[in-house]
Amino acid sequence: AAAAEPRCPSCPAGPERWLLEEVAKKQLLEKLRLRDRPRLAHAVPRAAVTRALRRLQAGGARRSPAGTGGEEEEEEEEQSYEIISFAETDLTSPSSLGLQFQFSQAQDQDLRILQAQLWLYLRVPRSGLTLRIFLASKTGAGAGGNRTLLGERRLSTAGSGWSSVPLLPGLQGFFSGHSRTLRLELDGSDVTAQLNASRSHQPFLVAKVKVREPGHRVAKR
Amino acid sequence: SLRCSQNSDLCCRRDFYVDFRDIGWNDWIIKPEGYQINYCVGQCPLHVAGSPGMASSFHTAVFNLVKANNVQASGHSCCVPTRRRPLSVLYFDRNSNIVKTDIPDMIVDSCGCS
Repeated sequence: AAAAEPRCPSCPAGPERWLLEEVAKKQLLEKLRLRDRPRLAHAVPRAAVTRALRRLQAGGARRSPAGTGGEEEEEEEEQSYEIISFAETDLTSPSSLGLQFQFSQAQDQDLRILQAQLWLYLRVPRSGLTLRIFLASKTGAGAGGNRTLLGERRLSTAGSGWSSVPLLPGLQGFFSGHSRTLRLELDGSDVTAQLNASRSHQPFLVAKVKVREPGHRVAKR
Repeated sequence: SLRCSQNSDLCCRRDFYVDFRDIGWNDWIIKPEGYQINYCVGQCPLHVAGSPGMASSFHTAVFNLVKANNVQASGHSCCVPTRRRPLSVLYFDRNSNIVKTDIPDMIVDSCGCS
């Protein structure tokens, strides 16, 4: 009998409840610019998600507030996103590793990248390690081919741990284009042996993105 | 702003919470666990129009003048949200990327007569 009764006398029930849930679904999908709810093809391991979120949270706490004055006002009109994308790895050459990311980039969006960092779990030898991150060309020329240097970092503290490499401003060009697959190449002295890319230590990219709606800009002018 | 009760049919805020587990969306929305989608409902008699949603201002004065002159256009007044809050969402997109975003104006905080 208790189960048959509504949760509270003033709570909507039946068709009204269904209608409100549909409104809530529609509103969320519209605001997230999604046509339908995402169907996850492959689940990301829980441990990888937890680690990545912890990294993102730590990064957010360290970041200083955004710009001031007019810039801040302008940014209020934009919707911001923070994205964590997990890499699929493949061996390009003995000294080079390919990292591939997929993005669902809606058409007609004016994206501006505020921050982008690649996180890797590495075992740094005593002699140190120099990492170079390249944006691979669309044709996938591979090591030594047509590619753009995005970031370089020298790691000198021996031991295992997470390291991050900032990828701006070189990555802005990718997000301005229409490509949805980002391919990075990782070069370093025997980097493939030093990188731990196991399921719970999957390399990931964190990007802070602002979307400017075309309507807003026209209205502003 | 009033919260709805059974004693009055005046414009008020009705609280409604959608639990993502109930609609099967908890697999792709990591946080929050649900969406507090409140809404506004109730009647707006003419004497209530313009308050409490409209602050005492030049606009209130003009609106009262219009009401006093009994212009037909002023006859309609609606119970509408007067203040909203943003909602932070952490979710998986179709490529299993984790996205965090703050969506403005998602949660109705208070209602008033337009």
